[in-house]
Amino acid sequence: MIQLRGLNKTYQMGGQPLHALRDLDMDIQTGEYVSVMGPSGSGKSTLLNMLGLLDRPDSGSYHINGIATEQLVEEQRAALRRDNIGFIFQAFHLIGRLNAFENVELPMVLAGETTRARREAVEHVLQLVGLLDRKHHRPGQLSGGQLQRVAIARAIVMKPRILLADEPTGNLDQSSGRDIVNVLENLNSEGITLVVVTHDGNLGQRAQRRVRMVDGQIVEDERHAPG
Amino acid sequence: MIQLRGLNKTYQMGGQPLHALRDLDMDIQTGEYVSVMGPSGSGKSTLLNMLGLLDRPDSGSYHINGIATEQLVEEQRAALRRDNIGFIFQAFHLIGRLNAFENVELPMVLAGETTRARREAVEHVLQLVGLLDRKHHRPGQLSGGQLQRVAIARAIVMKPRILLADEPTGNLDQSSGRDIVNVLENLNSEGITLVVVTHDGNLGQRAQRRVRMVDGQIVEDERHAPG
Ligand SMILES: Nc1ncnc2c1ncn2[C@@H]1O[C@H](COP(=O)(O)OP(=O)(O)OP(=O)(O)O)[C@@H](O)[C@H]1O
Ligand SMILES: Nc1ncnc2c1ncn2[C@@H]1O[C@H](COP(=O)(O)OP(=O)(O)OP(=O)(O)O)[C@@H](O)[C@H]1O
Ligand SMILES: [Mg+2]
Ligand SMILES: [Mg+2]
Repeated sequence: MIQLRGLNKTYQMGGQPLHALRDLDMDIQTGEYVSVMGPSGSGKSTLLNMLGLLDRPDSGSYHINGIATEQLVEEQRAALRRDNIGFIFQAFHLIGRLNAFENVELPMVLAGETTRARREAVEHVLQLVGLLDRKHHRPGQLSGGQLQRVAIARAIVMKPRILLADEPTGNLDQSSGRDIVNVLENLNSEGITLVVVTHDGNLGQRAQRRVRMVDGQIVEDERHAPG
Repeated sequence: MIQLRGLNKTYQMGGQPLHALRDLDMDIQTGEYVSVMGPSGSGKSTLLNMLGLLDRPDSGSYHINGIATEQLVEEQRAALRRDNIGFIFQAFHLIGRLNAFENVELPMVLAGETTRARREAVEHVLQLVGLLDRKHHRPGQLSGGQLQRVAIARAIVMKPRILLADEPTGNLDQSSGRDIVNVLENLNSEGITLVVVTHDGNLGQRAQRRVRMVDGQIVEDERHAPG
């Protein structure tokens, strides 16, 4: 159960304030499947970064299951993030000197998982995203869509309770994109809360809950029948 | 007039050769509008990098207007590229410490253009891609789709004879994406050769010439009525 109240994020550019998020309110139920759409620059990634505890608002509150996250210190926020949230970045943020396998296993290494548990989980998710035959490739040896899929695999390898996906199919052809959407939706059907920022209208309409942002604000927020 | 004959690109990964391009043949007429589509990992960016003189094939030839580019030394290839080719990278490749204006003006600075000519051209293309109000922002202060549009503006600011676009709308909403497509097509209508790699079927079908790649090879290559 996620609760955002009165979220604001303002950047100062020269004299002019730039309101990336304005008085944003939003609730997300545990296990919900939410899509977030809107024009380039409207604040979608900024919102997702707040949800992912990667950024702090200038004002307002963000409660996860009753915990007031803005009142936690950085170590507590990091622990909450590590233990609950998987994040697929719009710009992937992979580690260039690690290969695909090592990039995906990194969250498990940090969590102290055994070598055997890591190998099983990593090979499973690499196979789900169609990259088992690329596990030894480093980012410089992968295509754009392959990089995107490594980022997706890394975000899901520990089955986080909350999965935040920032434009997860932007570099994928129709067929790979569909496979990825199936992977994400299967996780959601297992109870994982799924928030997908997307420019793809077809993907956005698959969510039962659809949010539209313009200029830092939520302008539409509707629940639909699934699919 | 571009002519590719027998292009091969092979990577050695451990023991196994990976054929990123296999015996590829292709002609592109001056002023043609070509789309290139195909699965993630099929070799589209590799092909575009060859066309952009950013990479060399292991075998085969690439003629531009009769010039055998594989026989040129690196300085000659760089000059040919600088004077004729604009490239929109799938991963943007902007310079982090320069702002949007400075990133876009860079080709003109390198070409020795005057301050006044640079300002007029840069502000014009920034306005075409809808980013005039972001010219002072550095890449770290821009959204994903804004970064993409800066990369596009940089590629077109000197009106290159050949424009190579690697997934130019992947991070854009429908409306910004349409604006960008209009910008690219207007340049093509002025005589610029336009090659667009895309996963967006709607964009791909707008080209009069449509190429499909699978596994390093061209499997379809058709000319259609425009639009
Ligand atoms: N550090 C910053 N300083 C100033 N402005 C910023 C900064 N970061 C983001 N912005 C601005 O905040 C706005 C929202 O950015 P955000 O990345 O959330 O947009 P977005 O909806 O994800 O866009 P896209 O669809 O292009 O990815 C943008 O207009 C951007 O220029
Ligand atoms: N340096 C490298 N070493 C080994 N393999 C590589 C290297 N660079 C690319 N590859 C492989 O070559 C193939 C073609 O890559 P390319 O980037 O051209 O694909 P693409 O069609 O652009 O894919 P996408 O749609 O995902 O961007 C991929 O399968 C990739 O893994
Ligand atoms: Mg974004
Ligand atoms: Mg590519």
